[in-house]
Amino acid sequence: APLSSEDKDDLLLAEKYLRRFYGLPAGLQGRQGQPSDALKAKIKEMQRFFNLKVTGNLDENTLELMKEPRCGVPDIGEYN
Amino acid sequence: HFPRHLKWPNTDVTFRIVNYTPDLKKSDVDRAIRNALNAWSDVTPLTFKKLYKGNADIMISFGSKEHGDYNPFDGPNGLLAHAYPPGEGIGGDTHFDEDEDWTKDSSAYNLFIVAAHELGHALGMSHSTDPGALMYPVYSYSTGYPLAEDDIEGIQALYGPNPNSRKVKPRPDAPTKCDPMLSFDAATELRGETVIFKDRFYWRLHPQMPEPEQTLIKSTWPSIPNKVDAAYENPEKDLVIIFSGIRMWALNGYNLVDGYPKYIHKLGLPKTIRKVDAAVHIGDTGKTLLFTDEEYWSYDEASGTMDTGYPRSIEDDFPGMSDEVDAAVYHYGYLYFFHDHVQYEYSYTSKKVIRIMRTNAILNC
Repeated sequence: APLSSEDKDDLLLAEKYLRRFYGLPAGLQGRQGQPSDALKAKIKEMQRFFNLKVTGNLDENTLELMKEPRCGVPDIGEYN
Repeated sequence: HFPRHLKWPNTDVTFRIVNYTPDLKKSDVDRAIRNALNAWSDVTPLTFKKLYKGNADIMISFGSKEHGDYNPFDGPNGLLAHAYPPGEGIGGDTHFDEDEDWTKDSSAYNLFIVAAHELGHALGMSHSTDPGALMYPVYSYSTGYPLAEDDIEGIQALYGPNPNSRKVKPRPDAPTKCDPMLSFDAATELRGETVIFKDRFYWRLHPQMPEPEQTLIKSTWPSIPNKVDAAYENPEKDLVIIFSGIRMWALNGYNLVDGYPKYIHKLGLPKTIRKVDAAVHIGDTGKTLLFTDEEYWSYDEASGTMDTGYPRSIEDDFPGMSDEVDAAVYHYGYLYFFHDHVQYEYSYTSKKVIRIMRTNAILNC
């Protein structure tokens, strides 16, 4: 079934967040409406950093944290 | 720290405020930046000299969207600011998103708090995973000295301690939910959620959220003290009462109710009582039990008076329980008492302890 627009928005938000703060490579991540392995790995990395339950899924807690106001400096990775 | 542990080679660092936000008076911006720098210089040998022209190590500016570094801001909320680690050129530069509403209090984004965090980056600090640390990447409001132990250890690992050490009182680290020795300060229901207070933080447990959420008390309720002694919900009045020392506050949902704080003695407690250890409302009887040291009181919510014959001994009336209580909640005929790292499940009808668990079992540990 096609993704609801709310799910699509969440996926876009997550991609943008993970690209900016966790070095997720650019490119289409959820072509079939499912997060790719690369996206899942980055979600896990973020969940580990924030002491969330590490599922690799965009659960409510993870999305809520992604929407919080924050500093623009990446949490991990080489600083460019 | 950033990779390769980037830091300034000298301890005398210069800064320049390139432009100002119209949200605040110039003097307020100057003060926020100076105080933010002082937070770091208090614990290190670093000194900061202000320049008014030319190139400084740390160039501070306000800008919106794309503002000259190909690292654009995003309009209101979301990204608040960013800073570059120590280095030549853009290194150390600190940028604030002008699309945010900058304040010197808790009404919007507090410039001092954000500046202290960003200047931490400008000195070589990366993000902390400790939600109680200043270098945690998510904004939260707090008062008092901004650095936590984690921040101080981090900056001193780069520059060493301040040789003329002024006494600073670091913020304690955030409590960890699965610490086996964890105790609670207070617990209450709030419209179907459970809220647990510990130090400067509270955990929010929602039936549809798999993991508890930890937040600074000041971040949600800036006017409530950092230490909560007791709390209870009166669902009939849709109020949560929060006790700290001899004062109490009321919440309707997450909003503070006007007319508070009030003195706890308004409830009928004698003036000799200086704090309430725990409070719980028993919906079936309409009574609220208030625990103080080894005794408890019964408050009748309907009449707004303290019941006669109290205080009574906790040990006598709740057999099997410890004689003091840190926090208590009531669910479907069962009272859950918390004392130190132990939780007692007490049947209100059969008047006995049914189960003993770890305090943090409620936090899925």
